[in-house]
Amino acid sequence: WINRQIKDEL
Amino acid sequence: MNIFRLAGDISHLLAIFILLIKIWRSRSCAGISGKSQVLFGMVFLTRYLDLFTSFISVYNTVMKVIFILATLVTIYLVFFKFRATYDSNNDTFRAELLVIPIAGLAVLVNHEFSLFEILWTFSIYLESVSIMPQLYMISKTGEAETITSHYLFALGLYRGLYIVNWVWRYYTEQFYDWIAIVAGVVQTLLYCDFFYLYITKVIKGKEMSLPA
Repeated sequence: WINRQIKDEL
Repeated sequence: MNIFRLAGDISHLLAIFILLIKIWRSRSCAGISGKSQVLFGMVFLTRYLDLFTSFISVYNTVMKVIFILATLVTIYLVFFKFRATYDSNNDTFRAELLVIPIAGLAVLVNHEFSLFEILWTFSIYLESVSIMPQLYMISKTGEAETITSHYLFALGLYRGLYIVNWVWRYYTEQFYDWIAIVAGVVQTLLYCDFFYLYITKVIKGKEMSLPA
């Protein structure tokens, strides 16, 4: 699963 | 957020500041690859465009802004303020040979064909190899100042800790992003040779020199 809108990692 | 991810971020932050402090204190950027710094600048600017579109957390925003600003200051110090000390004769890695194929790869292999997603993918791929001009420069001159090797160690450790974070997230959240994982593994592997030298030489108090 990939959150395409929000990427929390730097 | 988990401890590995946090430790990775702190290691990354530390690396960037070790480099800035080294340049500022010695008033010199000798031994530093300006090309690697420009590549890192491109990495941050293309990855953190989401600063303008989505708010994740204060931590996230502050770290992104610090990474961008600190890298831009480093680039300014290398190419403007302390330009006279910049060893451009040894900073000869052909960076465009990295950027152009990586831009093509990001367009071809991504999670979603959209501008922000392609730029994010480009930044992930580019980050994995951005240190190559710096490693090339060290292998060309055959030496690195101790503080430069601390910088490289912290920078290599950062992505290594992110890998542990991804393993952790896979088991605890079923989260994984194979683009980040593959690029992160490549990035960490590039440092392996250096890690070996760092542990065997620098920690024992010797200057780092590479076999010719």
